[in-house]
Amino acid sequence: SVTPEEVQESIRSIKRKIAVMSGKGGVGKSTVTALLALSLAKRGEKVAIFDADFLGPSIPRLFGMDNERLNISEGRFVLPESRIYGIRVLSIQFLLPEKETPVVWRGPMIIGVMNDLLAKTDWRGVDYLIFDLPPGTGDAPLTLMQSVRLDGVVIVTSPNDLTSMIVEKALNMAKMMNTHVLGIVENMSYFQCPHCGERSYIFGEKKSRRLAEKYGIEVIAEIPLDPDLPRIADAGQIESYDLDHFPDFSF
Amino acid sequence: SVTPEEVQESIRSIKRKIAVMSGKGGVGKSTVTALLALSLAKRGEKVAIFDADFLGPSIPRLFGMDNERLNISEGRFVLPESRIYGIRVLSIQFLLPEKETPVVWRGPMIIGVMNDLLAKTDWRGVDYLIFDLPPGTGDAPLTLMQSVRLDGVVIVTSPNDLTSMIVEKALNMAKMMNTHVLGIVENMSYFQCPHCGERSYIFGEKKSRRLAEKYGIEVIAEIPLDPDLPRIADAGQIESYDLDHFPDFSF
Ligand SMILES: Nc1ncnc2c1ncn2[C@@H]1O[C@H](COP(=O)(O)OP(=O)(O)O)[C@@H](O)[C@H]1O
Ligand SMILES: Nc1ncnc2c1ncn2[C@@H]1O[C@H](COP(=O)(O)OP(=O)(O)O)[C@@H](O)[C@H]1O
Ligand SMILES: [Zn+2]
Repeated sequence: SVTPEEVQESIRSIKRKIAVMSGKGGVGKSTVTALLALSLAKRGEKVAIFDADFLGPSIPRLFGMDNERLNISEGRFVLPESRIYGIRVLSIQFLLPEKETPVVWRGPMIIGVMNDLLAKTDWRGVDYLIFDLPPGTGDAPLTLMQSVRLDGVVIVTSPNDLTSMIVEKALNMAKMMNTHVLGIVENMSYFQCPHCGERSYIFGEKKSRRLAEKYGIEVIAEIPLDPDLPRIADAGQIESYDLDHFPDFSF
Repeated sequence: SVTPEEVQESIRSIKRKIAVMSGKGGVGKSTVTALLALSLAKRGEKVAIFDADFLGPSIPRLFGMDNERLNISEGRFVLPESRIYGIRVLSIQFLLPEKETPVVWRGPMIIGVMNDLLAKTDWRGVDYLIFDLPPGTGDAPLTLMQSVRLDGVVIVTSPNDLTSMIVEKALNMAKMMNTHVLGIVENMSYFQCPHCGERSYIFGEKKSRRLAEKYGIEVIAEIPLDPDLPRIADAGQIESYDLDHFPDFSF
């Protein structure tokens, strides 16, 4: 397997490396990763996404790349690009026989493959690399924070105490690993009924503001529940989503 | 650390052992685990829950047991019981200094602790043991299916393609490990607006029926989005939830 120096050498040319994490699954981490990538790509940046959620890869589906394969040129992986904005995607799914195949791997296997993919991919021309991390604070986030000097991490949460409590573990992990927290994205903040226009706070209300104050960080965005998102995600057309929830995001 | 025989010996007295898994995080696996436990406890069964989601334990919060500790008697762990129905809970959270402390463990550590807790807990008198599994198909579900002869597994999903695709990996894992699938619970099926009574299918519609047909399994329950659930979960009072979504569940 590859050495940490080989990983560092391979990713040296990338200008910015950030990770999107949560600790809690299902809060919309992959969706936020895709929307963040889209916002940066629309400004003319060259963006790549590393779908590091090996056990539940969903980035390929969002971009309609379910059936892509990884090509090799001059001994390095060449990443497929999204249809409209040319966002490059690296996902374990491109190495699986079928997308329904479970990756039933123990931790050490995940670490080895992650470092392999980082070292053997051609990252030339990439301005931003965004890592979509799996839920939890286990092997994948740990390996990443140890192998890669991240410029920052974006934390995704939903507006309730239970989720905030688990997301706090991810915040504390980032602090322990001296990784800069760029801010919090609160997702599924409320639901606006399409029939009568009333708002319902299904998962709770404004809990992320408290979390942000406690840790002295910024709330980057509050994204409401939007039935268009699962619909266009299922159709593989996240690039057609018009709203930009990250117009001022930069660092 | 303990041997597989010691684990088998310790859990031998438990009548039924089932796991609740999903593959995808945030679909409501812990909530469904708690509601299933409640349904069985209300029928007079003695129920225990093993919160095997080490990186994001949420069962203690649901039952208002955030500040519980594990006691030891005659060299074995004695589990705390819930206030109203005496549901016993085993969670890594009871061993952590604070609930915001992240468990930043690699796979092998999780496996060791899991087998330790199974072997060293006093399970006498327990009719049903329900495992709440973490998202993914990694170390924890793998260890469980190898160490414990499960009577069955309940799969939790939400009504959209992306989630179904990842949940399918969990279904295939159960098949690979010869673990019987008891059925599918579709959660967050729709939202009924409290103001005008109209239904919105925020995450999609009826996708789980297709999944169930494809694998020849039953849909055990379809649970709508209910703002009471996050509210009473945050308050630690899941036992006060009146609706029983599992009246006919038995095996
Ligand atoms: N703001 C939102 N409104 C509606 N659905 C959303 C929103 N954000 C995410 N979703 C949906 O919720 C589910 C979980 O999102 P996903 O990005 O896969 O979460 P994670 O990566 O945290 O597991 C997906 O079906 C996705 O389409
Ligand atoms: N049917 C439901 N209606 C409303 N909120 C729900 C429902 N099921 C779960 N939730 C909420 O969704 C979040 C995720 O649920 P949880 O049980 O923690 O999922 P998982 O264990 O799959 O990560 C929690 O805030 C929970 O309160
Ligand atoms: Zn309405």
